[in-house]
Amino acid sequence: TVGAVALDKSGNLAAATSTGGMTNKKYGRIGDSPIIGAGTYANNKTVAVSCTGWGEFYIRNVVAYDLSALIAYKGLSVEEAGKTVIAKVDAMGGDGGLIALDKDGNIALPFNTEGMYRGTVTADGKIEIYIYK
Amino acid sequence: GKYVMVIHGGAGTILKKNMTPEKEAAYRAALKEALTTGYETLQAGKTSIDAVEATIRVLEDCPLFNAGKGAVFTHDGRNEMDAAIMNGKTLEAGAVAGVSTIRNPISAARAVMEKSEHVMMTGRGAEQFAKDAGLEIVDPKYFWTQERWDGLQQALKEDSLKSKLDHSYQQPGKLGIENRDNKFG
Repeated sequence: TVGAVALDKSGNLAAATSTGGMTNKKYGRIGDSPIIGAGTYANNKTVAVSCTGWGEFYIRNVVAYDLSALIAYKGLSVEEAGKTVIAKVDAMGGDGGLIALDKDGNIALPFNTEGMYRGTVTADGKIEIYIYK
Repeated sequence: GKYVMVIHGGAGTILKKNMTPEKEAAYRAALKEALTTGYETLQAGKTSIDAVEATIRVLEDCPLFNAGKGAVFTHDGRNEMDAAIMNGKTLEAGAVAGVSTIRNPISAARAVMEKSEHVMMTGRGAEQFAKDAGLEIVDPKYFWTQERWDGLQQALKEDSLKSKLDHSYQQPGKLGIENRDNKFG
């Protein structure tokens, strides 16, 4: 699965996710990536989110929207909200990660696996790339 | 500094001991290319929607990642891809699921968002819509890669062995598939 979230010069957020699914899947199984609110969500008032991992747990926890709701209703930072939703996935036995970018340009990249291919770029063009924990 | 873009290329069992320097360099280069594409799109004054679509297209065209060209195989030996996009300004959203002939599913998701009154389309209907929207349609063979094919053969072999050795594996009412980390692709 791949994902991207962005904040443009007008202050507008966007999120996108694309996936090849799971190896050996049957019966037309669909994961969280194409489900708005589960694997993908964006709202200018809060955050843009793209998820990756064991899709069933992201669907059942409505992870991307939950992260946004924690910011909107509980006033959490994007980092706190990110940790919270991944902890919920983890508690149910799921794994994976997500990327989140809030309306003010703050980020969170939580995951509970050995690694996650991930990268960031700042307004002044500084690129950082990480793979492992 | 203020961040303007974040990307991911999937999560899972990614251990340094299993990674060759060449492969790690290839992943880093691909992620950098995707970020650079998105950043340049934003710097050109285009929208965040333009930026995420352009970025995802780079990752979909790269066989290293489980999307587009690097998609994993289903049990039946097919590539079935999904994609979604959402505009934070308008809360418009678009998605496609179970598509096998659209070169860049993320562009199909955007077409659903912008050129239809719907949010999600699936399978052949989504492929027909993408074709009508002028997107690039490819032979499903385009998505075939040796590494992903070998991954399916290994998974099939493991499932076959497990069903023979573990009599509790085929439980009544459990027709799904076991999700193991190595199946994320």
